[in-house]
Amino acid sequence: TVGAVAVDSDGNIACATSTGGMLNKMEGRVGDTPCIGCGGYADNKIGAVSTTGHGEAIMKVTLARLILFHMEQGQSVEAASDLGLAYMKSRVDGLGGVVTVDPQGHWAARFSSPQMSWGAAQKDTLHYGLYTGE
Amino acid sequence: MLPVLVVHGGAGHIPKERSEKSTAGVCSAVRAGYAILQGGGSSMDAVVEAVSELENNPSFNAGCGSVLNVKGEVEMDAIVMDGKTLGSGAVSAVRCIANPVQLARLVMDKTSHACLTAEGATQFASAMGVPTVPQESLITEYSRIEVTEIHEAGRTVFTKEGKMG
Repeated sequence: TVGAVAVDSDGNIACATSTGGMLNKMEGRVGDTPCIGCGGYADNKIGAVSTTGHGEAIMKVTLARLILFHMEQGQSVEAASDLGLAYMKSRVDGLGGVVTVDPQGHWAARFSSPQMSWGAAQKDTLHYGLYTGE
Repeated sequence: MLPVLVVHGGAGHIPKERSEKSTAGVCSAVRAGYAILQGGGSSMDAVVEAVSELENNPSFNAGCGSVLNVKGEVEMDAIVMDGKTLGSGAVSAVRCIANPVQLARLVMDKTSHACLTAEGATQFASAMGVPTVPQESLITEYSRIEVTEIHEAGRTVFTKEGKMG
């Protein structure tokens, strides 16, 4: 799965996610990616999230919208992302990762899986990582 | 307002031999999308550009490089969402197109629906002039090896991480 979130100079926010799905899946299986609030969500008033990971688990907790709910409650992008991923792990034993932005341009790339490749650009600076803590 | 773009190339276990290509791929996608933001472009244009680049990179599980289903075929899903209007578009179980994310955007821009699936998505792509590509062009040697190893081992998935999409 791949995905992106962005805030432009007008303050508009968007997300996109795309996937080949799950290895050896049944024909016709559809996971979280094309489901609003699961594979992604964007709202100028709150922020945007793109997700990756255990698709069925992400769907059960509507991970993207759950993270934005935590942001609506005042959590930072990092804290909200971690709270959403922790809830998914504790409730449905699911692992995954997210990229998140808020309307002020704060961003996060967080994951509960062993690895997630990610990259970010802001103020002409490129950030990237693969392991926790990078 | 400071523009920002963040991308991911998927969660799970990334084999060491693929980690450098994966990191290079996300960095390249970020540069492509961020250039649009720097030029005054929209966040929607930026995320679609970044994800299209990742779909075209065989190191990632989307577009070219998608994992194979139980029949050894490619079925892809994608979504876009616009935070200004809450407009969204998605496709699921779509086959034989290079960039499902661009088709998802067409669903958002050109229809009153939120998601088109399978044959209907393919028909919509054709109506929109989106070219079809041979399924073989989306399948990498790595994808073939992955699914072959599972079948030979008589398993449905590799590991818990292997279940990730």
